[in-house]
Amino acid sequence: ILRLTDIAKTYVLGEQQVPALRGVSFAVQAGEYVAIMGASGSGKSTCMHIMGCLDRPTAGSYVLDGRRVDGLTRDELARVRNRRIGFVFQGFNLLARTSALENVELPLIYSRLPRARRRERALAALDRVGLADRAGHTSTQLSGGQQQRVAIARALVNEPAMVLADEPTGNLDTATSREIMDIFASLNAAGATVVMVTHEPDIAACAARRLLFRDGLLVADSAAGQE
Amino acid sequence: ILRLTDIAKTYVLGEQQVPALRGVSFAVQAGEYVAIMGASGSGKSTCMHIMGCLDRPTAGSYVLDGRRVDGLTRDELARVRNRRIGFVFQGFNLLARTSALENVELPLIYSRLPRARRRERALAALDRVGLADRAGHTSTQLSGGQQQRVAIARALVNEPAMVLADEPTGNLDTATSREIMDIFASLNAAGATVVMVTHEPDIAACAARRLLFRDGLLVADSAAGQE
Ligand SMILES: Nc1ncnc2c1ncn2[C@@H]1O[C@H](COP(=O)(O)OP(=O)(O)OP(=O)(O)O)[C@@H](O)[C@H]1O
Ligand SMILES: Nc1ncnc2c1ncn2[C@@H]1O[C@H](COP(=O)(O)OP(=O)(O)OP(=O)(O)O)[C@@H](O)[C@H]1O
Ligand SMILES: [Mg+2]
Ligand SMILES: [Mg+2]
Repeated sequence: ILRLTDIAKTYVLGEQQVPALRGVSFAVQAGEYVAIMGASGSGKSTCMHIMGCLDRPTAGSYVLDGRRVDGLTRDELARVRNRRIGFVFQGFNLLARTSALENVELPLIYSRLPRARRRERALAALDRVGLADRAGHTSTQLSGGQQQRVAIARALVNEPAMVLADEPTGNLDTATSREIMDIFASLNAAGATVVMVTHEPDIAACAARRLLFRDGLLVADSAAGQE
Repeated sequence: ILRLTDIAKTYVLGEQQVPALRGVSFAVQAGEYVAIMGASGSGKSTCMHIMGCLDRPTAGSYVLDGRRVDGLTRDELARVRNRRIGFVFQGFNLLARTSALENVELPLIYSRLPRARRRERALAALDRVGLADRAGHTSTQLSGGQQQRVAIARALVNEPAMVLADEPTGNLDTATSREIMDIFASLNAAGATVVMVTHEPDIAACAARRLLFRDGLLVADSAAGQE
């Protein structure tokens, strides 16, 4: 479903250059379940943002669903993203003065669904992560783990073909993490491609394949040599 | 060093009441190392904010360093907080368009230190968490785990008597978590009281005592029955 070839990303800060990704190449088949691990600052989120069409690489090619996307305009990227990809941000990225329900509804705004149907689907997604009773709270009225679960619900509400989750259980207790991992497992069983960044080995063990990043490079791939 | 007695906190949202804490009582001796665990939404962060003088309880008493603080004004609370407590927020709470160095310097602004000395201490704190080379980056130019470490450095720069850390390793890989836990261990060895919220059993195991929260109540205390 996706192929990264020699993807590089360099940030420029004044006179300084920060090479966040230094030539990363790998492919993911439709329906795979991949875990990404690596040290803090090794480039995982940067790679996830490029994969999620939220950012463009400085160099290299990104082919998604058979189509080269690294050269697309912002609008074209947004359209690809909204239809096909659900993204759970490491920092949640919830709208501040907006309720949990409205935050989860957001990806459905561009769909043709009438308002009542959007509300219904957003409420069902919140219920799935155990937050039906927090639908009216804004993000400052939610605990850290509740904010994280709203971000997860928002990523799922559009029933995306590919889910990219950046540290989705970082603020969740073991029992709640288990429930969230069950959701990802059932999405994957239903055919969705799941790519998840995590630092917890127990969570990574739920995936069929593991990628290891270090200093902007892919240094290990549990699927390598299995073609 | 601190004693909570029947601490309750109820949030009011329009007509609805959310009882985040429903009568929590425990004491912590100076120099202890305590871990707090519990399900998402069980009241851990709410309790930490009250302990850190960042919020006031709806009911109950909070005695810190022999002094009743639940009735203090905002200014008085701020003074107690700044002198004695280092707080690592679950959501980091870094200033957005401000460099990592300036964020870490912030608690020193009220001290009598000259600017050069403040810079020096802030840089030393950043170096301690492995981020000396990221001093000039703003929070949007840092990875999730780097932002978390800046929040940790900021909490330590004032050499506080008590450190309250809310999920300080939620975004850190195992190796970096180990380094951060070593910092907390050495602070505790030097006499600081450490209270840490975590959902990871390995991290909780570094503490000498564990508190378990559920639905706004303290349901277990590994020190109970040991007086
Ligand atoms: N400002 C607020 N207004 C209304 N309800 C709130 C507010 N802040 C928190 N709550 C509610 O209080 C409860 C406890 O929140 P708290 O942040 O203390 O939980 P927590 O144990 O830290 O959870 P987590 O592990 O998810 O971080 C939650 O159910 C939350 O929805
Ligand atoms: N906008 C930016 N400007 C400059 N440097 C940046 C920017 N964003 C990220 N970086 C740097 O790029 C590197 C990779 O960042 P990235 O967020 O991909 O790391 P990560 O692997 O997700 O880390 P973590 O596990 O801590 O979340 C980091 O060293 C970071 O400081
Ligand atoms: Mg990251
Ligand atoms: Mg919390």
